Amino acid sequence: VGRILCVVNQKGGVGKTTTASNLAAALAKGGLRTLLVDLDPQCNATTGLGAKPAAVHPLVSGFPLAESIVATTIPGLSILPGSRSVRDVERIAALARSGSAVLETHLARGLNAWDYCLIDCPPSLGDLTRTALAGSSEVLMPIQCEYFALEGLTQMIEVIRDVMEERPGRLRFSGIVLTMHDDSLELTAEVEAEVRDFFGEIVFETVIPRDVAVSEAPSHARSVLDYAPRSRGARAYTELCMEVRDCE
Amino acid sequence: VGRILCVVNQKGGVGKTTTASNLAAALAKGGLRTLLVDLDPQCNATTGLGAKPAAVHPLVSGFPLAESIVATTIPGLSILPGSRSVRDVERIAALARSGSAVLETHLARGLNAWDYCLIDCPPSLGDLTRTALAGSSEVLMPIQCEYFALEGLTQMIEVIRDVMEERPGRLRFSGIVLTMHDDSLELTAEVEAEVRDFFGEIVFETVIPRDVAVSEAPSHARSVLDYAPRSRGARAYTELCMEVRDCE
Ligand SMILES: Nc1ncnc2c1ncn2[C@@H]1O[C@H](COP(=O)(O)OP(=O)(O)OP(=O)(O)O)[C@@H](O)[C@H]1O
Ligand SMILES: Nc1ncnc2c1ncn2[C@@H]1O[C@H](COP(=O)(O)OP(=O)(O)OP(=O)(O)O)[C@@H](O)[C@H]1O
Ligand SMILES: [Mg+2]
Ligand SMILES: [Mg+2]
Repeated sequence: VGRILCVVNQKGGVGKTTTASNLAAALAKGGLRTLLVDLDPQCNATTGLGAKPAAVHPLVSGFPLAESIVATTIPGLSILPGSRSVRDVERIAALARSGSAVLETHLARGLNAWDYCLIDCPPSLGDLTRTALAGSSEVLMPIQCEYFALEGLTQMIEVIRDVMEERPGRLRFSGIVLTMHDDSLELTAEVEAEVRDFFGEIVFETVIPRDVAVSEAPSHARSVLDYAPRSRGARAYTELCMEVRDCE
Repeated sequence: VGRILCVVNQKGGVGKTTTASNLAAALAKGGLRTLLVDLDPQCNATTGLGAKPAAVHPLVSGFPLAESIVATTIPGLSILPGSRSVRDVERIAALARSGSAVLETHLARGLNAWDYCLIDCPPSLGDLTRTALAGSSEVLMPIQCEYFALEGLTQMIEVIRDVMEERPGRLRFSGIVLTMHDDSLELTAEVEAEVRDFFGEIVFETVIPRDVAVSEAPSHARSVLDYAPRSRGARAYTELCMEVRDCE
């Protein structure tokens, strides 16, 4: 079974979807069989790569996950689409709260044919995120170079630690990546210094610069690697991919 | 009873907290008795104005809301702090799901001594947001000038329409405000054109420009109006306040 990275952060708009999608694209371009799983009811990861949201959420459709997985325009990258159905999301939450391992087993069984799986989570510490953490082998946390981004980190770390204690040895913290990094802003330098002081080694060397090409790419249903291959954003996600692979 | 504005958007990081806090500050500076209610477990609105998150969430503490309300450094602006307690948030969600009007009555009773109340919501369509909508008289929706910001709008509108149908005549859509507007980006112009075409009159004339002073202000526990009064961000929130008051 390959590596299953859960891309989480309760804070909204920090670059979870952007990081999950572009890192998945870079891994696929590196020849690895990669699956992007969209657990966010907003379905940004799904539509950002040109796929369609599922009418019924694959986790509660009753079919094996493999039947819901679709290809993308990138060879080697497939996607498990999300669903906008609020009713399905509530069914998943109720299942997760019931403590049964149905969801986790269903997720685990569906993910074992890939070298890498990246799970995009909604901005919350709720049941969808906890289910995703329980089914993952690693946590990847994007942190935006903004003041509010530092606020909720302790809560987030506590939830991750809870999941690690419930399933010893299954989940490890693979890294923090700084996003929307802007060299010209003092605020960026302050946040970066604080995050590196606090978290040390687990913060990736690579930072993702603020680059409009990154935010334009999804409107063309492309990753930034295909939309603007020579952009700073594309180069940064390629470098992040090499760093993530270094710890295979 | 005054106006109760619910500041919502399921999409994360679009400027909900920034708009709720700075608009509340501008209303208070205009001589109106204003209350900022922090319903987001991240408590960004609370700490961004220098207050402390409550150990027990005021909505489930068993005390009248008035006992949890604290003053801020801005005369005329008070805040009902949020709480980071995940257990309390779950109790609120369970109460909201039970359909009982306990929360709504508790919220309504606590908010009737103010000219304006602004409720900051988490990035979700879950129970906290629905409870807030049910207790409000108006909806104010910040939309970021980004591609993903257009994605989940239909779902958000559906939830708001549900709440309006359950309580006819109580809730109206007061407006959409475009945030992080950057004149130099084509993407900004495209998103603005699409939002104004689709929503027409309810989109405020005033747009909030991307301005680093806005994102620095909370780290000094100040609104941008006090932190950088001559900044473009401060002027924009003052103009937005005048537009909001125009429809009194
Ligand atoms: N490096 C970057 N440069 C410029 N814009 C970026 C960058 N990364 C992300 N963005 C833009 O910032 C916005 C937020 O990013 P994104 O949607 O990926 O965050 P998220 O954490 O997934 O949000 P949510 O919490 O709503 O799920 C998007 O509009 C995205 O296009
Ligand atoms: N006009 C602006 N110019 C520059 N930065 C801004 C502006 N408005 C908001 N920001 C910054 O963008 C980030 C997101 O804003 P904010 O936290 O208010 O969004 P939110 O919708 O409340 O997020 P969440 O979904 O997590 O609650 C913050 O770091 C904030 O400081
Ligand atoms: Mg996302
Ligand atoms: Mg917020």
